[in-house]
Formats: sequence, C-alpha cells, structure tokens
Amino acid sequence: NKYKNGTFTKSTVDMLYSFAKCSGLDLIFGINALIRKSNLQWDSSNAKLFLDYCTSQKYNISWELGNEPNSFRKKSGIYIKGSQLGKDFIKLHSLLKTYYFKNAKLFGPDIGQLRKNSEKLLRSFLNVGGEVIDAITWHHYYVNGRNATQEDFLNPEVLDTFIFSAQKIFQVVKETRPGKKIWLGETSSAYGGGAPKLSDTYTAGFTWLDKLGLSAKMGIEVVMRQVFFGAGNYHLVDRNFDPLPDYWLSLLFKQLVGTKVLAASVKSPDKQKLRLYLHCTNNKHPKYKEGDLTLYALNLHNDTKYLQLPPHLSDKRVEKYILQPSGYKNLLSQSVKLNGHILKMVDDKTLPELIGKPLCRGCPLTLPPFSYGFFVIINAKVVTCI
Amino acid sequence: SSFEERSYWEAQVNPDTCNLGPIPSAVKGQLQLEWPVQEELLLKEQHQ
Repeated sequence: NKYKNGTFTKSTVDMLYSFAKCSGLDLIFGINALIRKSNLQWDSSNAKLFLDYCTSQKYNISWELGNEPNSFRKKSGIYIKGSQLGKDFIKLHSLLKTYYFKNAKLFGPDIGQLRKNSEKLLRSFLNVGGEVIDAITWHHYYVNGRNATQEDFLNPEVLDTFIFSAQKIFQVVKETRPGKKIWLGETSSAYGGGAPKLSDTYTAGFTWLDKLGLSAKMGIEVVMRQVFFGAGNYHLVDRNFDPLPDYWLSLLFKQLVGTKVLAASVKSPDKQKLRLYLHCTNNKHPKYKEGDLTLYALNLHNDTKYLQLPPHLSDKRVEKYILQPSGYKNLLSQSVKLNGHILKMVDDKTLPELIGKPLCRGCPLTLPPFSYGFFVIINAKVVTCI
Repeated sequence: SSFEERSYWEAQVNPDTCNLGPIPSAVKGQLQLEWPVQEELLLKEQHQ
C-alpha cells in the first residue's frame, strides 16, 4: 500500500521507444510481475494491453518480468515462489509468441544479491522457467551508498567481492541451466541511489572499469548500468544532461574495447592494486585495425606505475588514453581529463573526439597514482583478433 | 497523455524520425518543476 498506481500512456511508450531507437539502443521493457490473481498466478491482462499497442506500432522490444523478486515480499507484501515465477515466465513467453514479437527475447529474473533465500528462489525459478529465458539476469552493487567511503571505492578487496558474487550465480546456473548466458541486468557502485559525492565522481570509475573488465573476463557479455539519468548519485549525466566521469569512461570503453577477451597478468608484488584487462581493439574504431590490442589498467597505488609490455609487443606503437581527475589529485572531481585535456561537450549535441597520445617506441606504459586508462597496441597482429 | 507528453509530441512535425525538435519551453519548465519531487520519490524507493 506504499505505492501509487503509475500509468504508461501510449505517448510515453512512443517517446521511450523513440529515445532508444534514435540512440541506437535496444529496448528491454520490464513488465509488472505483481499484478496477480487470487491464486497468486500472474495476471497477464494488463501486459496484453501493452503488447497490443507495441504490436500495432511494430515496436521491436525485448522483455523482462518483474524486478528483484527476492524483495517482492518486503516491497509489496506479496510472496512469490521461484517455481511460480518460472511458470509466469513460461506464460509470458507463450504470450509473446502469439504476437508480432517472434524474435523478441525474454530475460530474467533480475535477482538481487544471492543470499540463502534468494539463491533458493533463483534455483527453483531456473528449474521451472529457465528454458524460456535467453539470458539470466542478476544485479550487483559493491556497497551501501549511505555509508560507503572513498576507501571502499579504492580498495582492491572490495573490487574483488564482485568475483565472489558472480561465482555464486555461475555455480547455481551451472547446476540448473548449464550453458545459459548470464548478464548483469542492473549494476552500479553503491545501492540506495549511489554514494553521495563519490558515485558521480572520478573515484567511481575504479569500480566501473574494474567491473567491466572482470565481467568480460568471466564471460558476462552484457552489463546494464544503473543509471543513465535519474535520482541519486550514480547517474552518467547530470540534471543538465552534462556527462559525468563514468559517462566519459563508458564512451572511451565503447570506442576502444572490442568483445574478444584475452588473458593478461602483471608481474608485481602487489598485483591486486595494479589491475589489467586485455581485449582485441574494437574494430569499428576508424583509427585501428583488426589484430590490434586494447589494454586497460587501473592503478590503485599512491605512486606512478610503469608497465613494460612482454618482448614480442615491446617494439609496437602504442597510443595512450589516460583519464585523470580535472583538479590536481582531486579524486572527487566531477570532471575528467583525457591525456591532460578536460573533456566537455562541444555543444549540446556534439561529443568531442577522443584522441590518443602516441608513446615513444619501447617506452613503458605510465599510469599515474590513483588513475586508470587505456593503451592501444597498434599493429599487434594478434591472430585471435583478426 | 500528460500535459508534457501531449505538448511535446504535438510540437513534433514527424514524430517517427529521430530529428525531434527542441522541447517547448513550457514543457521544459514543467518538467524542471516536477523533477525535484520525482527525484525524492525515486530516492526513497532506492533507499528502501
């Protein structure tokens, strides 16, 4: 009884779809899972109205049903078993088949952090409804936004907690639906709207970049960021739609990092604080070609680190893209510098060109204290990337 | 449709394209006025 009814009008849907389409994004719409009959089965009648309209407009949308079902009881007073939710997904899957959405995908169950009860729910959900979903979605946050500190965001042990959380999900999926894809359906640095004066600053980039790297390494192909625009502190653009540090980081990541993941490691006494990830370069980048490599790295040390590439790569041309806070050593800055130049929009609609800086051949890759960045190894001719 | 949606959508010559025009100033004003309240509601839910 804490919630008021909300209504999506046709023009709301039109605007939403238009925004996604015009931005080159795929839209996944989360249908209300809490409209239920007296026997607790999902009532699809409201969803049908929505699907009717989307079909009439030939909208190409994929679907989810419900959000964080492990919290249903706490948030709405309705307790739904995993097996029931599985049946509801099967019902929605059958319903979608009767519509225009022949190729529409279905994702779920958008489970929160795995604990004893949520694990039980996920297992029973997957046993019953796992067959009809195209990817299993889970949500991850490192810490509570209310009491998170800057030390948390810079702590390698906190960053590593992502691995343990992901491994739990992987284990459940392995035992119930082996081979099924696992996605992050919602994720950010801190829950509860993010951490004030942290989640929208340069500091948040350490958690974001490390999560992107670890996810790719673990085989999580899709990471959905909470949130592009909204309340709290973890947004990518501010209330004036001006990009925040994680926006620039995401943009750079998208431009430079390809989808093929390689193994990289660092020989250093304190490996946890110097974190490396290696991919094939995004071959859509106009400047680079197939076979090139993108190494991205985080330096959590309070001194500069110098990376030496292995001998077979040491003579290659390298371009660096180092992101640093705009104020000197001000990790809480809301603006960032790329290779020493502050990043800002050219005008309301134009993003600046993100330009790499060539390094001298054979020179070490330099990472200033508490910074992160990308290095493109040009003409690496790595077979896997061709 | 809400006032904002109607005003915005009606102001568009061809709403199917991606070349949408600017938000009418009345709509922008209304949205900016409403946002602090919406933000508070969203935050409350997120904290919960």
